[in-house]
Amino acid sequence: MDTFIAAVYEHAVILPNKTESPVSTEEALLLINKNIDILESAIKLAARQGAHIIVTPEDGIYGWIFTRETIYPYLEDIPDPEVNWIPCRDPRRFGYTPVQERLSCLAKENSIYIMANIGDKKPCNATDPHCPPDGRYQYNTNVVFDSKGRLTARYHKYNLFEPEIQFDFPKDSELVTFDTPFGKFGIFTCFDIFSYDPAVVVVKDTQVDSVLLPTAWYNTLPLLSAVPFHSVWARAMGVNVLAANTHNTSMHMTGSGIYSPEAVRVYHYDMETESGQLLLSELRSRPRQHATPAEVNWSAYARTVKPFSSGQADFPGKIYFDEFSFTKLTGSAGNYTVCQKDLCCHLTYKMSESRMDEVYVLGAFDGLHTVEGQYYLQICTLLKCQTTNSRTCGEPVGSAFTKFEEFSLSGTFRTKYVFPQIVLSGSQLALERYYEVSRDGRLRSRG
Amino acid sequence: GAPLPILVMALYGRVFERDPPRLGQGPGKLQ
Repeated sequence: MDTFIAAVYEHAVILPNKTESPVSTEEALLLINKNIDILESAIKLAARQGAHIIVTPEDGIYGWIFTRETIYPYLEDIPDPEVNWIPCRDPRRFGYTPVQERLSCLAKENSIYIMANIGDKKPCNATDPHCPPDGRYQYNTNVVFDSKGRLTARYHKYNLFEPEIQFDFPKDSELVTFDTPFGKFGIFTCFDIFSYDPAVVVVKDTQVDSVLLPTAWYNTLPLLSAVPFHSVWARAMGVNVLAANTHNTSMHMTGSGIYSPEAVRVYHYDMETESGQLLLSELRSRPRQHATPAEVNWSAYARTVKPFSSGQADFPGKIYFDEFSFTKLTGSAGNYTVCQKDLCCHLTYKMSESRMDEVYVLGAFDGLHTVEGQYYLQICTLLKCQTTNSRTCGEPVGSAFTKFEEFSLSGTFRTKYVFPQIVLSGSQLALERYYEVSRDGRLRSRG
Repeated sequence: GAPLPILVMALYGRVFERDPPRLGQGPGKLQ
């Protein structure tokens, strides 16, 4: 198969009531089945429209409001796929596993690959020095059932988000892949995309064509929104990405999509309703055979530029807990440079007109992000401040009326993993035809 | 070449070599 039809479902998960003590297994299954009822409708609809594979979100079957103890009734023992198991045909082979049985039957009856995110439990004892005091490991787990209902892949999330106290970190990273008639697939989960291992490694070392990415991603504007980041990751890594996000507007969770290396095929971002959404798109099965991403030297241009003098003082400001160095843009056109530590960011721009009621800054950050996980960032950004007060620069903002006719943004990066993104007024993604990335590392307007 | 109403534009760089050991792992999680 040269192409296939991919589906993702952004699911508004029905959450459990917050409780201090565990519910019964029957009560847990009641909630699970309410969620799978909704997923079943989406799976059947996707299959009727010709989808070969569907991805459902992280925490999509019972949510995330748990302690280590209260999630336990929801967990199942998920065996290694090497056991060659079709739960729909042999449901009691590995104990009581009603969730795997139902997912397997849905895959088999609709002849579609299904990826779902559930919890795995594995007993341990004192011979294991890392065994938790309650005698079991609990893992955030992706499972894939093939179109015959066979358990085909199992992946334990390696880089847990810090609030995921209900789960354990696996000791070792797992590079999980599986082959299909429509290409080779890799799997990881949500926050894993920020890491080298397994996210970059699974693409580089196993040469997958497509990545399945279930997430429960809350958008932290202005810089870390699901759709811009996931789509540019697909482009930068040269693979298809099928990203299914949980939908919960009060948690700012929305933003699912199907992305190829060349383009955003389809995406969904909805902060207005509480509805789920099915997305489908046709993708190339082996995108690497058609195009490899152009190698970009991300600092080549910026290192040749003599820093522009802005003639005004830089000032500090925070974007999601990270302290940036900002410099304010004055005038409808200009050249600016702002630096922090090893990183200098250069901007050349021209606006249609400079408005008195909107303020933009150029910002630089070179440092370790330490909230909800620790990861080192180098960021150059042009952003609109929330108000004309400079102290609001870096706060989320929803609309912009200033229009940029030309722009060129570059920086003296010390990494080749740079992800360019442009978000427009109304949180809309700027499509590829409006900008380009030059081989010398400039993000610039076309035309 | 259409003018764009930009909210935010960014070059978002990840420097994996400077990450602390085991990205994302909370202190003492396995102990």
